[in-house]
Order: sequence, then C-alpha cells, then structure tokens
Amino acid sequence: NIIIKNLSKEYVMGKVIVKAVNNIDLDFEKGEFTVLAGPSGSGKTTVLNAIGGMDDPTNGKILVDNVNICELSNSEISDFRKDKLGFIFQQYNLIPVLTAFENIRFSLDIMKKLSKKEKAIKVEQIMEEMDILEYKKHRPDELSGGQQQRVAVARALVKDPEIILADEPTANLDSKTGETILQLMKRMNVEKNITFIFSSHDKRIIEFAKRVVWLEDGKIKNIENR
Amino acid sequence: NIIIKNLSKEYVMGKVIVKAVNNIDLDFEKGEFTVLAGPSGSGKTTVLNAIGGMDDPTNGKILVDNVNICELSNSEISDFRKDKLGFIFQQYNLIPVLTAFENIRFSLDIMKKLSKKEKAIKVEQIMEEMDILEYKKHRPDELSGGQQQRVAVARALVKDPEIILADEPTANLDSKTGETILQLMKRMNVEKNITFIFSSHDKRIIEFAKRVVWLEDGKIKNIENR
Ligand SMILES: Nc1ncnc2c1ncn2[C@@H]1O[C@H](COP(=O)(O)OP(=O)(O)OP(=O)(O)O)[C@@H](O)[C@H]1O
Ligand SMILES: Nc1ncnc2c1ncn2[C@@H]1O[C@H](COP(=O)(O)OP(=O)(O)OP(=O)(O)O)[C@@H](O)[C@H]1O
Ligand SMILES: [Mg+2]
Ligand SMILES: [Mg+2]
Repeated sequence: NIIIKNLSKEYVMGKVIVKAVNNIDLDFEKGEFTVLAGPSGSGKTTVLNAIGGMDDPTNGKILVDNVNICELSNSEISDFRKDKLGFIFQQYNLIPVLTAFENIRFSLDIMKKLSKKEKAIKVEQIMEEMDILEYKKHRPDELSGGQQQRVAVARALVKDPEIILADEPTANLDSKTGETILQLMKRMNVEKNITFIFSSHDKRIIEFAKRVVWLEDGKIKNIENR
Repeated sequence: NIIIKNLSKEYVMGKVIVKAVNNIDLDFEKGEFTVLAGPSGSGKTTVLNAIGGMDDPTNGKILVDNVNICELSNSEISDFRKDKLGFIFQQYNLIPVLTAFENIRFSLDIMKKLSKKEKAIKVEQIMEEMDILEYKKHRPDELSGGQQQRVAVARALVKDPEIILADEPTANLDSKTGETILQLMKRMNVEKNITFIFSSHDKRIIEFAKRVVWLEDGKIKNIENR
C-alpha cells in the first residue's frame, strides 16, 4: 500500500512561489482503482510523479510498502520503479529511435527473467489487445497520436507490475478504443490485484473508478468512495 | 473556401503500403465550424496536415480560395500558412526555449504590421481568456499538460486568421476549461467568420460542430449536417 504524508511540491520562479501540491495526506490500499481528478493545473501529474519517484517533493513522506521512497538513493529508486511500477506518461515519452514493438519490449528487458521468445509473445499479446499489432514496426513519428498513446499504455501494462500510475491514458482515444483499454485495466485490477492510480479528466475513467480524489490548486477538495 | 479532390496519402514501409488517407473528396465553405471525427488512426491528422500545407499528399488537389496549395513552392506555402492559417497541433509543438508569452507572441511576430505594445496587449488578452495569464513566464516544461495545450490554442487564435485547423484542442482539458475554449472559438467563428476545422474524439466538440465528417480507415464514412 501507499501512504502519503504532508506532501508538498513548490517551484520558485523569480519572486513567485508556485505551489503545485500543497500539503497533501492521502493513502492507497493494495488493489485500488482510483482516479485523481480536477482542473488543469490542479496538481494531478505532480502527485503521480511523486508516487512514481520521478520527482523529489519539496516536503513530505511517501511510504510504499512501508519504505519511504523519498529517502532512497537514485539506484534504489530506479530498482523500485523497475520492479514495482508501470508508468503511463501524459506526453507518452516513447523512445523515438525504437519501433512500437521495441518500445514495449524494452520495459520487459529491464526485468531479466524472461527469454527472448517469451518476451515477444507477451509484447504481441498486449499489442493485439490494444489493437496496435499491425503497427509494431512503426517508430513513434510514424504513428497517430492515439496509436502512440496505446504504445505507452501497453509498455506499462506488459510488465504486470504491482502498481500502475496512468496519467491521462485515454486523452487521445476515441470512445470505443478508450473503453476497451479501460476494461482491460479493470480486468488486470480484479484478476491480478494490481493497484491503478489514474490522473484524468475523462468522464469514462471517473465513472469506472472505485474512488475519486478531487484536487484543486494543489489540495484535496473532496474524496468520493463508490 | 477549401476544395479537396482525390486526396490520398500513403506510406511505404518495407513491403506494406499504409493508406493513411484513401482518395477523399471534401469541400469546406468560408465560416464553417466542422469536425473530422473517427477512430484513432482513421486519418484525421493527415487530412488537417494536408490542408495546412504541412505535408505533401501522395495524390490529389487542395484548392484554397482557388489556389492549389499542392503546387506552391516552399516559400509560397510558408506565406500561405503565415497569412491565412492558425494551426493547433495534436502534440502542441511549442518552442521549448521560449516562455508561454513568447510562444504566443511569436505567431504575431511573423505578421509584421503590429507594434511591440499592440502585440503584448493581444497576447495578454488571449492568455486572460484562456485562464493562463498567471503562467506567462513559464517555459513549456514548467507547465501542466493542459496549460501547454492552451498555449498552443492561444498561439493559433491570437492571429485571427481566415482558417483555424485545430487537432484535438481539448484532449488534455477538464470539462469547464474545454467548454470555455469552445465558446471562445464559436464566438470568433460567428463574429469574425473564421473557418474552424477540428479533428476530435471529444463529444463536446462533436456536439458543438455544425458539420461532422466521420472518417474510417482513411475514407469518409458519413457526413452529418446539423
Ligand atoms: N510517417 C508515417 N509512416 C507510416 N504510417 C504513418 C505515418 N504517419 C501516420 N501513419 C499512419 O497513418 C494512419 C493515419 O494517421 P493519423 O495520424 O492521420 O490518424 P488520426 O485519425 O489522427 O488518429 P488519432 O486519433 O490517433 O490521432 C495511422 O494508421 C498511422 O499509423
Ligand atoms: N517545472 C515547473 N516549474 C514551475 N511550475 C510548474 C512546473 N511544473 C509544473 N508546474 C505548475 O504546477 C502546477 C501543477 O501542475 P500539474 O502538471 O501537476 O497539473 P495537472 O493537474 O496535471 O494539470 P493538467 O490536467 O493540465 O495535466 C501547474 O500550475 C503548473 O504550471
Ligand atoms: Mg497533468
Ligand atoms: Mg491525430
């Protein structure tokens, strides 16, 4: 599980202090299916980046299975991300020189225990489920926006990690495709007890979620439990 | 107005030919408020990029006010884009080393006839309307996803061009912010007779539009006139 205490993230810009996250307390249980919602600029990505160890908070603690990840060294954080986490970035962050297939397989490469053949089967299977198998040899700049997004989603899901942090995973997808991906994530959540924490404006995700944490100006405004 | 005849765009990838757009005929009248809709990968961005002279089609003609833009030289195309067009990119394409304010003012710089002071007033006004004035000194990597998107939208709108091509302009915005921007665009369309052509999955844009062109696999599947 994840325990966040007094989390703050500030940016100093000249004389102005931007409080992206302002003293948040928030807990997540194993196997949750929860979304961080709220207006553009309310702090959703900043909270996800903090949980994912992508960014150092200005203040506060983040305990993941009782280990405070804010106190880990760079190599310990990178092991944490490799072993426990799948991250879907809001801007995809695909590797431009690799094909769609190689981008997804890359996240299995860092988990050493599979053979090359086993990896290829897992990558093809998730690409089939996301309806992007036909584009496996395309590089990111040879893919549509929504196809790039699905490669970014597949790259996180293929790992079957303990925790998946998904930042706006359906923003560039049509209803039917977005729905299919949400159903797939829900199945992984129920069958494998994987914890999903989303950031999203998408009504479909907010309706699917078991819990909605509403942020505004870096603070928690309201929590809905379904 | 815009007349598209026999438009095709193909990519050759090894032995496979990807038909991104497959022989489309489509006309747009001045002052339209139209959306290209359809599944991810159906060809929406490719059609917008062709109209905007961003990409050479494999085949076909695109007449803008009776000039075939496919036959223009590079410098003539760049004049066409500078004088007549505002483009909102699906991935924003902001200039990383400039602030939000400078990114928006840059699109006025290429229209020589305003003084520095007049430009600053126009930039501040559009940023105020898009609720991003407070972030004017932030660079793109110091902005949230939806804030970057609004800078990209503002950069196109501030020019008051004849034609605005908007590729998924609300994908990363919450309902309220997306709604505000759509109302602003509708006002510009009605008051200044600016032609808007959108690519979008967003139900709000599809409902707002006067005409919906449904694409599938690079072809026009259906056209709805409201
Ligand atoms: N450079 C390229 N090389 C090969 N195929 C490409 C290239 N660019 C685009 N494509 C393909 O052309 C098709 C249409 O792409 P396009 O970006 O127009 O779709 P779209 O409707 O905008 O999709 P989305 O809603 O996901 O943004 C896609 O299947 C894509 O993979
Ligand atoms: N590097 C930075 N420097 C200064 N301010 C920043 C920086 N990164 C983010 N911010 C600010 O922090 C606030 C929160 O940003 P964040 O990306 O978490 O918002 P968000 O809720 O994900 O928004 P969106 O829905 O638009 O993606 C924003 O107002 C943003 O401008
Ligand atoms: Mg965000
Ligand atoms: Mg597109």
